[in-house]
Amino acid sequence: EKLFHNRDHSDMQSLTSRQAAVITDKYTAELFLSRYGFMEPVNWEEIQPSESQAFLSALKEFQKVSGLPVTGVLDEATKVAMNKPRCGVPDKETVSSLAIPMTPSEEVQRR
Amino acid sequence: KRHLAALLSKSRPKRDLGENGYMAFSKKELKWRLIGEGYSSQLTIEEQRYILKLAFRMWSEVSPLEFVEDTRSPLEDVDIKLGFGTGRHLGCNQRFDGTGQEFAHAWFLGDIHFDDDEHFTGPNAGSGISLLKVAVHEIGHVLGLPHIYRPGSIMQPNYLPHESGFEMDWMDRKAIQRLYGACKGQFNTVFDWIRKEKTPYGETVIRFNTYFMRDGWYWLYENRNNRTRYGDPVPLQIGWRGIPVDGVDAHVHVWSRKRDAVYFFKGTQFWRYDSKNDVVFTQDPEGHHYPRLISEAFPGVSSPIDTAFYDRRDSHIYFFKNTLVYAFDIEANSLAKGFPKNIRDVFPPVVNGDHPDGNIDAAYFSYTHNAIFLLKGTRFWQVVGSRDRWRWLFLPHNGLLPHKEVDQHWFDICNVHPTTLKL
Repeated sequence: EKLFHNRDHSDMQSLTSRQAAVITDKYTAELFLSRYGFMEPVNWEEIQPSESQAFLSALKEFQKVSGLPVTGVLDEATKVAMNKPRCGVPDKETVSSLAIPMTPSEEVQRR
Repeated sequence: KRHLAALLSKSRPKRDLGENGYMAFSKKELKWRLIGEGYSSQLTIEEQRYILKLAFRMWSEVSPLEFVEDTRSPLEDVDIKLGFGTGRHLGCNQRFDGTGQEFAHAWFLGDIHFDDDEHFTGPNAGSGISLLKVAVHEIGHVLGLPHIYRPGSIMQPNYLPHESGFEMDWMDRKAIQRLYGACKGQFNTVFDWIRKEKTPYGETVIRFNTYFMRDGWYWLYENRNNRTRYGDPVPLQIGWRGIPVDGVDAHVHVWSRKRDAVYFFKGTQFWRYDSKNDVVFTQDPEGHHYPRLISEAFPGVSSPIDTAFYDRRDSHIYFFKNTLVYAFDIEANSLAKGFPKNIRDVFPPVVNGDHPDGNIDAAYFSYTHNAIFLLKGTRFWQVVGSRDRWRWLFLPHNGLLPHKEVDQHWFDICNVHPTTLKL
């Protein structure tokens, strides 16, 4: 049982140290933006100039829909917005969000 | 998507991708279950099930969908499965991230997962993350709604700390109704209930509320807000003590300079209602014992009736039965001369062919619209008023204007599954 002292468990202390990784830099922001559909997942080995453009436009779009000043800069307000509690469903429909969870091997067999 | 739809249709025939947009279920009653191995460790199981039941009910209150908790059927037959987990959970390929950020997600196959590392709380805890709010949001996804970036929408992706009046707003209701249609159905009766109240200064003010009744439950309709009261429908016996619990045929309010009496009619009997004490009279101030026979108090009127209303213009109660109308003169305590008559003769159609032709469900004088409406099935006909006739002399007395749909005039009067009626 998780430790608590208040009747309504409001002071429940998490015995585990599982904390969501805080979004603090471009790398974690890029993960966030691709996870929620603002940009396609990034292939880290070969960064193309156009991909940093993709990141910029994805960041601006996130700022816009979040009601933030559209600066295109990963500023504090944007980081705070990215770290808020939220639903795990992507904001933008990507093909992957519709896919039935499949193990890669299944896919190969199918083709 | 086509390939995917074909794939899905093979595995779960009852689900299609919906012809008007996003994902949709093709049936109106959906089963849900909180998976046994997915209980939260923070709330009791009863709390979790109650909150989820309430979340599903909230979607029922604004759409034709009904949800029933099913703890017995084979899992394959359960449409929506919910569970709590942390990190890697319930065979899902999207790990939860621990406390913070992602608190839940939903898959379009109908699975909803909650991250048990978040501090979920009950509806009125005032702290933590409201499980009710998150559940309503995720159910919205399963029903086919995407994230909506509108302030006030329940489908916003980010969690907003507790708002006292957490309810679905007009746009959310329209969004779900775009997928599943509006709520339609017959009513037993519709009426405005008049009350006299005293202000703090001792003045008497007259208030009224509009009520729709269907079988054993009712809705209070808030005309100002174009919707029913939050949390309705409610069982009849909770709000109208003493009237038949399975519904009535008609409500009549006789209100004139000399009289002020409210009656409910059912079958061959009727009751008088004591508005002050909010219960039916067993004996009224005139010494009548209730229920009474309709034939005893309204000689000449054949019961059971379809419906009835009191017309303040001529102080007659109009009783409807099949294709006949019985106008009863209260002062003379007898049927008015020449009645009963065919409904077409008393309420002629303004447009030929556009007429309910008897067997109507409800006759309702609305103080909000200052008009009489005849309801039948999902339609209503408004009776021509005196103002209309001043403007268009050709309109017949008590003519029926062309019909309209009830759900386009009074919004979101939706059933809920009987198992959630008493929530």
